[in-house]
Amino acid sequence: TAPLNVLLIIVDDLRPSLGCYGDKLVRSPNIDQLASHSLLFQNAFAQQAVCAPSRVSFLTGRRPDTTRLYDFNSYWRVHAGNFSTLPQYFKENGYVTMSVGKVFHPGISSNYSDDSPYSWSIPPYHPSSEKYENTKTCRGPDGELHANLLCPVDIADVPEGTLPDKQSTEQAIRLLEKTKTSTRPFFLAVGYHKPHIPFRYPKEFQKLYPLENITLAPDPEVPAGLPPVAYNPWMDIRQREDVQALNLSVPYGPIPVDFQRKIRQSYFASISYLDTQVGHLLSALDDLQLANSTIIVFASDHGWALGEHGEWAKYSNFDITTRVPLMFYVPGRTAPLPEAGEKLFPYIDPFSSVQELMEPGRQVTDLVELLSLSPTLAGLAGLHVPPRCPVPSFHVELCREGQNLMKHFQVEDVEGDPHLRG
Amino acid sequence: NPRESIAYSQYPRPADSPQWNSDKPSLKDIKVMGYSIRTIDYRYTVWVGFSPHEFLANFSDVHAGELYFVDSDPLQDHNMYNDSQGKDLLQHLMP
Repeated sequence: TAPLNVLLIIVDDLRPSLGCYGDKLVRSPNIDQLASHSLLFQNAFAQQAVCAPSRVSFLTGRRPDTTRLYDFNSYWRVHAGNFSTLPQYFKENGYVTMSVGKVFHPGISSNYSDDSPYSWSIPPYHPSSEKYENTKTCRGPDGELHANLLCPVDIADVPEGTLPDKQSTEQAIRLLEKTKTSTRPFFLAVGYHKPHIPFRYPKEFQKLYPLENITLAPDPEVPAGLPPVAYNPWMDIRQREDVQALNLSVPYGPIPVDFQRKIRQSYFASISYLDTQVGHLLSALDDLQLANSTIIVFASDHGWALGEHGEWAKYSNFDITTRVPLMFYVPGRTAPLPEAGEKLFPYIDPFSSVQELMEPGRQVTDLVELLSLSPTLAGLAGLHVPPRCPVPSFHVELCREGQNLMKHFQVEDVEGDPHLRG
Repeated sequence: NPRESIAYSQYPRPADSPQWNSDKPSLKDIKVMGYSIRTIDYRYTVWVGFSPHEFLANFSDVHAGELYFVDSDPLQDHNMYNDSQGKDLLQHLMP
């Protein structure tokens, strides 16, 4: 009967290229293991395929036309309305709310404060090594350091000898350890930066994806019938030194096929690196005996085009850029409560040759919106689900424009299984 | 009924043709908004005139349309908007 804790994992620019979404190439054993104990939404879509608008939308539970944030340059509380946020709602319901890494998009869109103090009980944590993310830390074929798109690194070689997501995992584990002595439930949001560009990851992960195994996108040409207004000219990756050196034509490129394969290789390698960080975080949660009292949500803010339709990056309405991974682990509801000492999330090394097939968890194919994350999470935690918003709702602080997805969590035969929480 | 599940997305553009700020137009430069409706059968998108001052989309000012059918074109490479009276569908879907 104690309130459930919440661990919200948000991954930047992650499309559902994961084993649990049917991807045969990508090694994501720890995320797949989470999925095997979760309810997985096969068709979840972001409301706008770019960071700040998507994050403000699902964290306030309002559509972009209500937050009026289509770019990066306004703070909804000043610009549109004093909308309450998901963490704020939990904080007002007695939770200790904490932010690690990239949860809100930094800068104006979260008031240069990750929307503190409204959303968070303690100052949000940002990894110190993030400041090197876009600097010249990528060793090129010439042996010099560059600010490249493709940036496999030797950890020993980079400033501070670490990477932002590693630091975020370490901080999140420290916070979990501290909650063990707290009487109040926690809401911990962990925002991972990879696979957002630059693809800066420990270079050993490249070995998981030998170039000869990397294909092009199944449809690498710009479709004949695509209206020019719909096309995203992927201007961001063109700023990177290694892409600039290709002297690509604007706006349609194309990128030489060998470099296309390298981009895809590094995106997948970044995913496996991210998977190890999620694995360390979840196994620490397990070791602290918190797996039976914590809801875990795994999602991303939008997808990413890897050459499909001749496009790269996000910035469009295609499914490839709006479809996101979305899964909820709810102890005693999506999986039986673990027995004493049983491990649900032991760390799995993506390099281990034995990649046991993971039993998939329950899946939902209905289309759902990322907007539904906040009302659904409130309901799963036993909080009152905020009411539907009137139209317009600029004057309403607490309401929701997304559906409550609780109907998908009904357990078939609660009576049949004493383990399942009623 | 899974057929009833719908997901909406949108994306802004500064112009009808790709240009340097097409990916991330600032609010003041947004001239067009692409609104998408997704069901398990299709994705329908209309790119309509948008006023960043009134925050108003003009569904009578359609700059372009997209219509992809999931079963026959899962990768969304064959835009059927012009071929299948997409415009009529818009009238039908008008809020």
